[in-house]
Amino acid sequence: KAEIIAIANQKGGVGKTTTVINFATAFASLGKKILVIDMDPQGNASTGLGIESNNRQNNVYNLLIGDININDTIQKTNIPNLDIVPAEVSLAGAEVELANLENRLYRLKNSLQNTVDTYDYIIIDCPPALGFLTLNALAAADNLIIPLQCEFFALEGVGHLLKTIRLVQQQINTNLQIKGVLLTMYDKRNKLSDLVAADIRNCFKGKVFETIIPRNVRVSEAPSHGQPVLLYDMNCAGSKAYINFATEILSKPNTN
Amino acid sequence: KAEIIAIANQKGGVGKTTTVINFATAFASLGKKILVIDMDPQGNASTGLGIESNNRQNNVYNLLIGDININDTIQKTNIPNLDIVPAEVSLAGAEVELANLENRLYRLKNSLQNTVDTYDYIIIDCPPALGFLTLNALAAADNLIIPLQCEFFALEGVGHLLKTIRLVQQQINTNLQIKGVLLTMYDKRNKLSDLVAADIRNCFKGKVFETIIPRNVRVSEAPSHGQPVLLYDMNCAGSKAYINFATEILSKPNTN
Ligand SMILES: Nc1ncnc2c1ncn2[C@@H]1O[C@H](COP(=O)(O)OP(=O)(O)OP(=O)(O)O)[C@@H](O)[C@H]1O
Ligand SMILES: Nc1ncnc2c1ncn2[C@@H]1O[C@H](COP(=O)(O)OP(=O)(O)OP(=O)(O)O)[C@@H](O)[C@H]1O
Ligand SMILES: [Mg+2]
Ligand SMILES: [Mg+2]
Repeated sequence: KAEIIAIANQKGGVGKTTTVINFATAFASLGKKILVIDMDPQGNASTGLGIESNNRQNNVYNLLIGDININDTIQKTNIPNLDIVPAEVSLAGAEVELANLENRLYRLKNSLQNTVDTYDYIIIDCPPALGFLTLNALAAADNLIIPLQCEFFALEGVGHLLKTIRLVQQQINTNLQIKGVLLTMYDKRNKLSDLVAADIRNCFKGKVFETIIPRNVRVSEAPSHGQPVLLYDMNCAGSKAYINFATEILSKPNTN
Repeated sequence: KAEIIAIANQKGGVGKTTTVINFATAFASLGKKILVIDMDPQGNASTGLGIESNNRQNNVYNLLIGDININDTIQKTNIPNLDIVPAEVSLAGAEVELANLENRLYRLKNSLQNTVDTYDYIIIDCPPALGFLTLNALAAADNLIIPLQCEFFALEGVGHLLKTIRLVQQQINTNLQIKGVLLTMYDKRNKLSDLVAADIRNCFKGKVFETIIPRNVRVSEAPSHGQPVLLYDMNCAGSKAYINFATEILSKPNTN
């Protein structure tokens, strides 16, 4: 049975999508069968994994609102062992449409039931908000990874995120656990990165992953080639960090 | 009568809040009377302008949902000529609560009527989404400034943003104009920045501001001191760019 991992943080631009794309690719290259769910209407994870914007007729919106079988929305990527349910802009409408539907928080969870036995991991990319799309991801997930930029504003929203997670754990998904906090865009030349990293470690005692993802220009270049950085430049600091991260996750067995 | 400017882009982490804080401060230092409206539940603009999180009892949530007079929510900042209506985390609930209210798109516009004669400019920070909070800002605004990071994913969401703006112009606020696109976090060492900047200029013919905001570590350090970068380090590249930006805006009179 697949372990379902959501990557969420309502703060924008902290590296959620970049983490989904590259962590999923690293896992796939280690032989794990991976399904990525792109729950962000911007569709950045779909683009970063090479799915053309005109090739997303069957997508997450159909899954949540249209009630079609997930197996009709899954596409192969050109990365072995890595499939995706893509997103496109229609998904933005789902945030409001979900508000009036039965089972509005469990639509994703119910859909995933038809495919949990096919994959080792299902990895969900979330938009920068704590609305129905992210709540659907948290309702469906066993574990949550929180990417945190090593910047001052990153700490501001953490309290609200933790409060929301506690509510989800009490009322929607008692199974949900925080697998850990991943420090991203760490810049060793910037003394702020160290201060913020120390603050984050203090706040999340023991839950901060050893692996730190450095700010690395090759990481931000890769999406313009429709490729994960692991394929674009596998020897750069960004790729090495994401490979270390996948290895670190594998060493922490799923406790659910 | 104040010119109302919204700073919006649903892509996260592109520099919306940083632009609001520093552009507003530059204007205030040029003697303009400025009111900032923080429409983002993360409350980053409020923090960056030094409003302690326990000093936001009267805030944007009360304005939109509680119907109190805007003049009871306006606070002075420690920057002369710069006032703010702060945000705190309760605002996250407004996204859903607004859905069921009368005049749900015009709550902010109606509130601002009581204060347009007191200020030269009213500047609105938006969250990274195109929900009711951002739609309220677009309904109230005369002009819109779109910060765009010089990174590949930044271009992805622009189509959707422009479509939403056109809908707003047709159905909600015929007055709304795009004042321009501001290139942010430009890194001259990264060849991607130039490629993306060229793409953006191509897509927004004539609407891209001359001023480019460089990636500059002092900009990201300033919020941890509760100060705009203009006060934290007014000689750094980031401050100079925001001062140039304010001067450029003043040279483009409001055409509404
Ligand atoms: N380690 C890194 N080094 C350099 N650039 C990075 C790194 N990680 C991400 N980026 C770049 O930073 C930007 C933001 O990253 P990304 O889009 O993954 O964040 P996000 O949290 O998914 O954003 P959103 O909140 O909009 O969904 C992107 O342009 C991305 O290419
Ligand atoms: N010119 C710059 N140079 C360096 N860092 C910057 C610059 N502009 C913004 N930043 C930093 O980048 C991060 C994102 O900026 P900011 O929070 O202003 O973006 P935003 O679009 O408001 O994000 P959100 O979508 O979450 O509201 C912040 O940590 C900020 O300090
Ligand atoms: Mg993303
Ligand atoms: Mg912001």
